[in-house]
Amino acid sequence: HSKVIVVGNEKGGSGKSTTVMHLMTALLHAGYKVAALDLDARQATLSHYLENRRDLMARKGLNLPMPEYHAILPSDKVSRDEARQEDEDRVEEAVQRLRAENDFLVIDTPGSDNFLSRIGHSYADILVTPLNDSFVDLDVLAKIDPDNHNVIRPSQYAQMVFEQKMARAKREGLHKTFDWVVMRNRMGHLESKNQQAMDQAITTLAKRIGFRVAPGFSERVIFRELFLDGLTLLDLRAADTGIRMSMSHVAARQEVRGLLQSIGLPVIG
Amino acid sequence: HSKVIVVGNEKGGSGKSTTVMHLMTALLHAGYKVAALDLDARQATLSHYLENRRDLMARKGLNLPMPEYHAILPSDKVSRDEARQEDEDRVEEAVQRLRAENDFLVIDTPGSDNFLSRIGHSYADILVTPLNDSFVDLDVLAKIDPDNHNVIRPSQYAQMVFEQKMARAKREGLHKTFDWVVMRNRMGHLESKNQQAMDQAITTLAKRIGFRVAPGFSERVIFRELFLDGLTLLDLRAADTGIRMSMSHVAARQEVRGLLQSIGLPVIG
Ligand SMILES: Nc1ncnc2c1ncn2[C@@H]1O[C@H](COP(=O)(O)OP(=O)(O)OP(=O)(O)O)[C@@H](O)[C@H]1O
Ligand SMILES: Nc1ncnc2c1ncn2[C@@H]1O[C@H](COP(=O)(O)OP(=O)(O)OP(=O)(O)O)[C@@H](O)[C@H]1O
Ligand SMILES: [Mg+2]
Ligand SMILES: [Mg+2]
Repeated sequence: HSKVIVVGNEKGGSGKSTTVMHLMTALLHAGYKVAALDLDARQATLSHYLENRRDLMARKGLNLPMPEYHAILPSDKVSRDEARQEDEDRVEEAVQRLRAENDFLVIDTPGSDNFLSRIGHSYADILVTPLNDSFVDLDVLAKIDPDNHNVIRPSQYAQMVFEQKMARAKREGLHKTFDWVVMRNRMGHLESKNQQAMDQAITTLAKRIGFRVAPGFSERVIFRELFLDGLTLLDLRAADTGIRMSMSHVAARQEVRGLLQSIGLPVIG
Repeated sequence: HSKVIVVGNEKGGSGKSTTVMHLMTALLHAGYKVAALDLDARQATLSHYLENRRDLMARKGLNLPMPEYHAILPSDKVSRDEARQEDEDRVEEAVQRLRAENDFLVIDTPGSDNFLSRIGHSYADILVTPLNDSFVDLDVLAKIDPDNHNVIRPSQYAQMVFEQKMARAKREGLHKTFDWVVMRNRMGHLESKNQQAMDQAITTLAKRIGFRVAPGFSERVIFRELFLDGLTLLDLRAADTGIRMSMSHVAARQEVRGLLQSIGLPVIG
């Protein structure tokens, strides 16, 4: 039975598309059949990444593992209710089809709130939420007390996740829910007071709103510099890209492996 | 005559709200009357920042300069055309009122595409677009050739900006357009090949799609660590926050001053 991994966070720029690209290529290199669904198809970071990957393969005669791919734009029906219904039908059709034919389906979602994203969340077996190491990012998960960093109340994204868990249970039975994992992203290399304060707040929040904390990614250029070629560091062994493996590449690979392990996915070689 | 500064970029997490907070507090400390308009009112980073600022003032008995503030949520009318009309009317009313009573109106927009954001862009005198130092971020401005980093074609956000310039000229006469400034944000402290490639691509793009490049902000914890108190580094002199001014604070202040100068705004003391 295939697994659906949704990468979501209403906060923009937290690292959703970057995380999708790295999870996807790691699973492909581990020999699994993977499908990719882009629910942020106007911005299309994931769609363009896969286009860049196909172009590179054509230009350089390389043979890289590719996922089955599909993208869904928001419905353009004039009535909000009809648009919602069309979004729901399209997501359901795509998820059912892509799950049936692959071991994993990885779904990228937009850094904002819309029907497509909500419906996509309701199909998750695993929800991965990347988060910048900042109280600005944490603000969409919960309101935090400035003096003692306690949780005052969950925010709009945590509420949305809770609603989609309920929608999932209603659709497929109470036993069916998803595993919610939060990962810190773009972590600074120097320990700071801000990082410690974030540590404390996230640990408190995890218990309060019910998610697990996964080891995250540090701020490393290698996580972003291969986008134009449609590659990630997981591809570097397979493709003769002429890029030298540095200490940061090795550390970044460890971080990807750490994330995979903590969300119960097969680990890269 | 007041100036409207819109901070926009469809790419999530590029630093829009952070830039708004710093521009706004710099102008307030320079003694100007400033209004803030939040067109991203579901995520509400700017609205929560100002709430946090008010709470701090109440808690600590501080007196900090505050902007006049207004937020607009997207219309909830069921028909798309009626919703668009309501969005347009609400933005027009707020902009006309806030401009009349203040020296500057600073507008925060969401990291996605919607009517409110488009209409907000059409009222800009100055449009500031923050950008992470990454080809992932650049992708929403233009498609870039992976081999020579030339511009293949403008992307959806550049096209939206062009459309709003036309809407502005139609509404207020051809002589009325806005100054488009792109600033790099979260720049790494080590020069990398990626940074140089970004330099080249942005310089080419500036000529091709018509924007100026402003000096940007480096990756510094001080740009994000005061969010829960509703402060920025510009407030540190005025408020007895017990935070020591470090070398990074001094450098960050220079960066904010550099941005103000390059967009023709009064420089902070
Ligand atoms: N660990 C990392 N190290 C360095 N740069 C990173 C890292 N993670 C993400 N980035 C960069 O940060 C920016 C935001 O990442 P990304 O676009 O993946 O986030 P997102 O959540 O998908 O954004 P959106 O909300 O717009 O969809 C991009 O410029 C990306 O290249
Ligand atoms: N120069 C900087 N140094 C350090 N951190 C920064 C800097 N600029 C922004 N950040 C952090 O990066 C993240 C994104 O910034 P911000 O929320 O201001 O972007 P945005 O464009 O408003 O995002 P959205 O698209 O969600 O509205 C936040 O966690 C913020 O604290
Ligand atoms: Mg994305
Ligand atoms: Mg914002």
